[in-house]
Amino acid sequence: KLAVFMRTFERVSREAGYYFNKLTGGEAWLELADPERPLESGVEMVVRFVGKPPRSSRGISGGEKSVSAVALLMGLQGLTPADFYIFDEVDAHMDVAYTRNLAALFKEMSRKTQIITVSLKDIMGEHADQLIGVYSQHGESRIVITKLGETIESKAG
Amino acid sequence: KLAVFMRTFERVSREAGYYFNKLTGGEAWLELADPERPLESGVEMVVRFVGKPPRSSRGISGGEKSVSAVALLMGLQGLTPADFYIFDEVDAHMDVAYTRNLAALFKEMSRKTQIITVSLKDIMGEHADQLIGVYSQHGESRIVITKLGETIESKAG
Amino acid sequence: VYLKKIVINGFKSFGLRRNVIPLEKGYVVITGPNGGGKSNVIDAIKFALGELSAQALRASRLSDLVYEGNNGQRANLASVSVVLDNSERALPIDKEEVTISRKLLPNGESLYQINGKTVSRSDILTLLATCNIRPSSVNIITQGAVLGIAEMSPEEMRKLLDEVA
Amino acid sequence: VYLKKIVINGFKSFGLRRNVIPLEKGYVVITGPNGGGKSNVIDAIKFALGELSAQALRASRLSDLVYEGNNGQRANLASVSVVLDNSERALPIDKEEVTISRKLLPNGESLYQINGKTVSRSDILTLLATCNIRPSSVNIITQGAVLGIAEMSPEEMRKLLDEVA
Ligand SMILES: Nc1ncnc2c1ncn2[C@@H]1O[C@H](COP(=O)(O)OP(=O)(O)OP(=O)(O)O)[C@@H](O)[C@H]1O
Ligand SMILES: Nc1ncnc2c1ncn2[C@@H]1O[C@H](COP(=O)(O)OP(=O)(O)OP(=O)(O)O)[C@@H](O)[C@H]1O
Ligand SMILES: [Mg+2]
Ligand SMILES: [Mg+2]
Repeated sequence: KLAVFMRTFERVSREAGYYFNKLTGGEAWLELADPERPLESGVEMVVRFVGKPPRSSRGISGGEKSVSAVALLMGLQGLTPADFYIFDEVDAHMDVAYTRNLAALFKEMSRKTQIITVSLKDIMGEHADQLIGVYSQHGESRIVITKLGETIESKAG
Repeated sequence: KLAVFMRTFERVSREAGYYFNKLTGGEAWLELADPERPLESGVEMVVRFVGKPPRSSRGISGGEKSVSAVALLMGLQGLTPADFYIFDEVDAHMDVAYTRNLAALFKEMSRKTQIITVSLKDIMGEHADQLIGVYSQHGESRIVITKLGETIESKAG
Repeated sequence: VYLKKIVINGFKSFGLRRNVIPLEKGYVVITGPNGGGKSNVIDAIKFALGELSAQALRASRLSDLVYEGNNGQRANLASVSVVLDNSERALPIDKEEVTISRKLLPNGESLYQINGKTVSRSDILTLLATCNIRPSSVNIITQGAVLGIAEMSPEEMRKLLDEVA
Repeated sequence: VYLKKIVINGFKSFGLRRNVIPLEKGYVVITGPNGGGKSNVIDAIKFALGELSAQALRASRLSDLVYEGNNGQRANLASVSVVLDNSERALPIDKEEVTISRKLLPNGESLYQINGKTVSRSDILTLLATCNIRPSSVNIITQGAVLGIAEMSPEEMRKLLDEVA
């Protein structure tokens, strides 16, 4: 039981750190809040942004929280690999630099896993395999689909 | 007591509607959840976006909630006019159209009230009287101030 | 088992016509103006995968999920189908594609189908669990939820870790 | 009574130097990269206006408000001054400007001053209330709070209305 948990803990810690580094250039890892009692202890994510001291993911800025959360979610993926991810405007509080890194990470991961993301920023769609426009007309939603250059109006069946 | 409340209610309803219209072109108003018992009743904000049926502000989209909230806050201003407003990335979930309307509204209001807003979007700063850049260097925050064209490095006193 | 197609009709802001959304396997970006219906597409996917909570679909009651247009126009029922790619037979069904459908009937009941055959909700959940797919799992992040993930308390983060272990 | 200047030193990400931020009367936009310190400027204003709750300043404990840099560098105390324009004498003090200052001392106590004279916290709150200024009032919207305002329950919205009536 303890061995299973510690193996999970180490693995997620390493993977979250890998993705955090890809997104920010910094380091991240998991810590046990109470290392004496590993079976009951809470878990904290510690992040070290470039040029800054390490801090808990709870005490950082809005954009910093967004990149840390994405890194953690990706880190969890190692254990329970999903065939698709759906993100709804996770880039809302990110600046241009982090948004660009996020788009690059999503593109890279999309070779193995389907990544569907909602975004209002052009940067996120620059290297998309498919762009889906959703808009409202006469009180109902309509869809326009663009695939690498061609535009297809959603066929109303 | 009832008269005071109803006067407040009508006034905020009208003012919120005015600002909502400025931001979206639609209509908004306040409704009593239980009109039989005005002294205890809850209050709902109802919004009607252009081309859509009226809905409660709780059942709309993220960006629609953001513009509705700003309209309500401005509507409350009529009663307790503040000399300054501070908004921290209220435009995070807004698209380009609503962000542009927001920036125009802030600019207009800034003739009578000081408006200080944090934003990551260039549109918000286009007509600012002052642009303050805050960035991190060697683990601490630094400030750069631009006023209508000149740049002044924050004097470290 | 990636998402190949979503068909929405009468669900939230999607009106009476059949809205067909084909999805690519790689990197898909959904964009558009505020209030267009982007998050409703994600709610539609969760709905089809068996999500029971109206709040998790950003509605007060399940009946709020049925399309309501201008001039009091209303759909009879809310219907969403999700077509999953099964070329690698990861789902224990011998077909290239598997279609999961859910219809919210006027009486408030939900009708679930796999490839057109009526099944129970637990049949759907059991089938999807073989591929780690659940209506509210870590791989679907709704709008605004990302800040809350970084703000989790140590106890909550521990629970999340135990869930995936 | 608009904000004319903020001076921050040793508060959150603002280090040991005196950081002076002059503010214009009209439309001011604060921008910069993630983690730069924009929201900390707003926390600094709330702190100087008398905010007591560490959570409302996005800290676990008040002691977390003191600057902590690289290599264990720490400020001795966290200090913020806010200079308010008083040219119209809206505040009952006969001066062109009124400076409100607060220092968080190493022993956890706060030292409050008006124009350099030590006063109590309630003196500050009473003075500011004459102009409708409170540390957590409707005119200061923190990051992420805007969605919650539109999602208020009818009871919460009623409470807000009663507060301003
Ligand atoms: N049952 C329903 N019938 C009709 N419209 C509905 C229904 N339920 C919700 N809506 C509407 O659907 C619209 C779109 O909502 P959605 O949250 O999907 O927008 P969005 O594209 O994600 O926008 P944003 O960019 O602001 O997040 C809203 O205007 C909402 O009022
Ligand atoms: N006591 C402290 N000492 C040093 N740094 C601190 C302290 N408290 C918080 N910080 C740091 O301050 C930094 C800036 O935070 P802030 O929330 O102001 O950023 P921001 O500019 O608003 O960014 P965003 O655009 O992401 O919202 C964070 O990286 C945080 O870790
Ligand atoms: Mg949305
Ligand atoms: Mg911020």
